[in-house]
Amino acid sequence: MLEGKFDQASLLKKIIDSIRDSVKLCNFNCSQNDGITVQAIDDSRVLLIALKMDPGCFQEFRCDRDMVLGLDLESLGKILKQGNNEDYLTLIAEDNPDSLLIVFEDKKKDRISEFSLKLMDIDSDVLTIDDMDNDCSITMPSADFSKIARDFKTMSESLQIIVTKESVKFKAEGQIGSGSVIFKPHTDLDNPDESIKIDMNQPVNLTFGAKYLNDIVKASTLSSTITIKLTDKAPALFEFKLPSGYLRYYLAPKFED
Amino acid sequence: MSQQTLSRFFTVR
Repeated sequence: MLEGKFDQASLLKKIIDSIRDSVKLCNFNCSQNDGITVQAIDDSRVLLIALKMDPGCFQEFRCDRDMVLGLDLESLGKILKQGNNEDYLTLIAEDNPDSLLIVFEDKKKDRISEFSLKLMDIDSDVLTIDDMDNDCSITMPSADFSKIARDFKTMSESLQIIVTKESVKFKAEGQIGSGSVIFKPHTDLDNPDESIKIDMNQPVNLTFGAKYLNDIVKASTLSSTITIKLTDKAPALFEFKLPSGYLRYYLAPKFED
Repeated sequence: MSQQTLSRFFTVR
């Protein structure tokens, strides 16, 4: 049996809102030690989502035996809208379930809402992601990165990320012209999350589809910082930390064959 | 510039 209780329904709502425009169907893998993990690839096979909600994400978590919950995220999203952000949210599934029970509890009133979501058999490929040695790692405020991704998408289909030891530069070239934003590393002692950290072994210059970056930055609601790991001619990793665990996006770059 | 897919970099299990 699975029973996972979130202190705030908003956490799961934000997570699902961050991924449901990229993937529609996915398997939630549940286990006592790892909590709930998800790996899903978008239809174009350009973007991969790796979610890890450790047991620490939950106020209470038990999972007596490993189970897989096949979920339609659009349907799950509809149910999650029914609860309030501050409600307790509990996911309950029996062994070999054909449905997932979702329970909202208002913390102040005696109100309990229960929903049952039909589960699906989802046949999905699982990709093996080796630990990559990265050429660069950037940690910056997620709001700043989100603004760049959203603004530059109006100018170009692609966003170039150029990292040197001194700076990270985001650049877009479109029909109307071009633009760039440069960030230099800095440490904000009063607001550490406002700091910009650049670790570089080798400079990189990579180009990504603006559409995918726009999907990725939907997760900015989950964490005030984002870590971007880049390697020449390889997929980039965009990571948002959860209270315990992470939401990662692997995005394949664009380049000449 | 052409968009690469992840299959090119990661192996399917």
